[in-house]
Amino acid sequence: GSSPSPRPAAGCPQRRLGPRERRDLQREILAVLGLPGRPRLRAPPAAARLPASAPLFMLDLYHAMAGDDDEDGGPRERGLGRADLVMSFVNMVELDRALGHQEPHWKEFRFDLTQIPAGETVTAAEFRIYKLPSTHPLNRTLHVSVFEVVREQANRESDLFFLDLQTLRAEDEGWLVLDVTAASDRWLSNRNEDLGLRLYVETEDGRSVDPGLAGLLGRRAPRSKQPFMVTFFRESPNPTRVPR
Amino acid sequence: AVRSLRRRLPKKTNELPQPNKLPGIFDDIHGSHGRQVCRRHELYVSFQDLGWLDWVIAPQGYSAYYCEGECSFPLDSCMNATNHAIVQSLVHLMKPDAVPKACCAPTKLSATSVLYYDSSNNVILRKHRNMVVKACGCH
Repeated sequence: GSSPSPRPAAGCPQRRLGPRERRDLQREILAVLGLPGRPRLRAPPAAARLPASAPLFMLDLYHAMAGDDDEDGGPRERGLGRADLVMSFVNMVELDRALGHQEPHWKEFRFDLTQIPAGETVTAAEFRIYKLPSTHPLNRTLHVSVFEVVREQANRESDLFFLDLQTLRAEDEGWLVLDVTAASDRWLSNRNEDLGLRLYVETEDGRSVDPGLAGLLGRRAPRSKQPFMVTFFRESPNPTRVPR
Repeated sequence: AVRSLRRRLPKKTNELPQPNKLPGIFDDIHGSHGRQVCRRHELYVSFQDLGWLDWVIAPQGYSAYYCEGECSFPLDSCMNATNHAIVQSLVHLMKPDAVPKACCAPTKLSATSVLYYDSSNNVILRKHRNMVVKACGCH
């Protein structure tokens, strides 16, 4: 006949969920989203933290990514490339050798990378530091270079590994983005060897400049202009899932 | 008859399933026998209700869409499914114990992203591919 059979569906079980099952299902969905529970935050509520530089940058990234999400993903993806996970790292420790006339001047930045989940591959990493216009040195070209601290030595300079160099004018203002992918990659494979990043500023004739005097802002800067690191990860093809 | 029929066949015969539309004023959601046709449903998980918005920065909640409903194809109906699903439904009518009914399942998925703090106050942006059901259909 033209009407469907009155027999119950044999293939797909369909039933309403009870309130407890519904709650369990919500927990499962959150776990799938990587939100298994509330973290133990070490800082004041989000309202006080939101104007900080890293969350603001990440929120911009989220809006860009949300636009991509609506478009099925795949080859049309923009901006974030192949990244599944983006983490920003707050600068935990800042060391300075900019006091007095001792040269060369440098600034060192350290980050807590212990929270990176297993099974991720680094696709890119950036160190972002804000630069204000500087009148010292006046009308000069500056070279800003960043190094990974590979080994600390007791009685001499630390061993460094060159990562990136940017050339700019002393009067320039804005976010300076330095490529630190190589260091992030190494830190991910050897998590105990995270000794930080070291920043040098030089004039064209090779004279060392105090990064602070060159206009580069550190931890004492306004929250929206503090330096941070952002790392882009790609999930491994076969992520290990906890049985649930 | 076969020869003439072949001539009239469209070139593209292996089309992907037509997704079921979201219910509109002309949609027969409950079908002709009070049963709900295969369509998209929503289970909204509110991060605000859970009190998580102090550490989940965005979004405010997650729409977990899922597919639910009957995959029945009366012969006079507009068949919103693959040929395979229609044939499977007909064979199911003949041999219900041997062949299961066609399933109401997602036909189109998209990604979603979540932005949140971890316990070190680092901010994490995580993208989940093939997470959001955009359309449902019968398979």
